[in-house]
Amino acid sequence: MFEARLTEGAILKKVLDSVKDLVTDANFEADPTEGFKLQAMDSSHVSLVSLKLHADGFAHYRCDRPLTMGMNLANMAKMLKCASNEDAITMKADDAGDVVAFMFESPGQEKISDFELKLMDIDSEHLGIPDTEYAVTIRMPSAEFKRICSDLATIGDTVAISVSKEGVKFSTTGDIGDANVTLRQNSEDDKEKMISIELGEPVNLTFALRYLNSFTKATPLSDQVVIRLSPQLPIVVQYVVVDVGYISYYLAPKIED
Amino acid sequence: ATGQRTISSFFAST
Repeated sequence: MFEARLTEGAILKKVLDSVKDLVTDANFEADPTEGFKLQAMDSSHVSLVSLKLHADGFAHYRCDRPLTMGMNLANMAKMLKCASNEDAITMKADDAGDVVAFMFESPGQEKISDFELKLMDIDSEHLGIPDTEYAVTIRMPSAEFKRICSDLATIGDTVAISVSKEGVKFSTTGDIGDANVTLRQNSEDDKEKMISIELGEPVNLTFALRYLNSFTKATPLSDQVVIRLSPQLPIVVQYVVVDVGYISYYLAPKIED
Repeated sequence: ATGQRTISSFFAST
């Protein structure tokens, strides 16, 4: 059987809000040692989301054997919306069951809610993501990244991200004109405002803003976002929830035909 | 013109 309790249930609500617009149906994997995981592609197979909540990130975690739980994410989101932000959330499933149960407990235990979501059989392709050294690693405030993506999407459909010693430049072009936003590394002690750029070699890649904007739905999970780039490789946009887990998005670059 | 590649063209199926 599988049973996992998150005292801060709001994290699970935010995690779901971060993936439900990108992915319709997905298999969650509960693993005895690793924790609660999901890997899924969007319907166009252009992007991939990989999320993991570590087993020891839960207040209580029990998983007797690996368990795959196929869920419709919109329906899961409907149920989690019924939990208050202050509630603890417990997920439970039997090894051979066809439902997953969500229990929401208010902080004073004066309200307990039980919801059961029907599981589905989902054929999903699992991709192996190699451990790669990336040419560039950028750390910046997640709200700043969200702002840049949404601003540029009002001008154009794609963003060219070029990283050099000068900093990182986000550029777009549209019918009404052009836009460029350049960020430079700073020496902020305040971690929330820190911008750091680790540069192995200069990189210039173009991505669809629609997907990057969808990734920024994870902004409430973390004050900082980590962006990794290498020539000719998908961008990685990662939000880390300290001591709990992470959500990483991968997006294939646009290429010149 | 620019084209969009799929993510599965970068990462192998396991």
